[in-house]
Amino acid sequence: NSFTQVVHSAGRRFIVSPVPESRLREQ
Amino acid sequence: AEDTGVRVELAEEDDGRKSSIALRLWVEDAKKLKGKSKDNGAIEFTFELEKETPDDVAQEMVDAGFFHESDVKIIAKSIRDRVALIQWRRERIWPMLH
Repeated sequence: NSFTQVVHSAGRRFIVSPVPESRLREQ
Repeated sequence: AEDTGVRVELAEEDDGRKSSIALRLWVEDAKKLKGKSKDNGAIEFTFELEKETPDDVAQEMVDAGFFHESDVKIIAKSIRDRVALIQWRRERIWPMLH
């Protein structure tokens, strides 16, 4: 999806996407 | 495991056999980090169980700009705790199921 970002570093691929609201801890 | 403020979970179901596992890491409590972290979202990556160490991956996340250098240990610990749990499950649970 358009919110996903791919970052390459030292040969590794990191895929960054938003944390679903339901997975965030209640503060 | 200790609450590091950083959550690490499996990003896919563990079949108990693969040497690499997909993990997803995100910050639950930014106050537990020493440096300011960007609002990164969830970072998904693969981890080679037998070849890599959590410290290597944590350093790469710092190098990639996700976290401040001062938090490399807390990131590594968060990954290490999750990997240890996955390996424990593989050793204890999978032999019982098969």
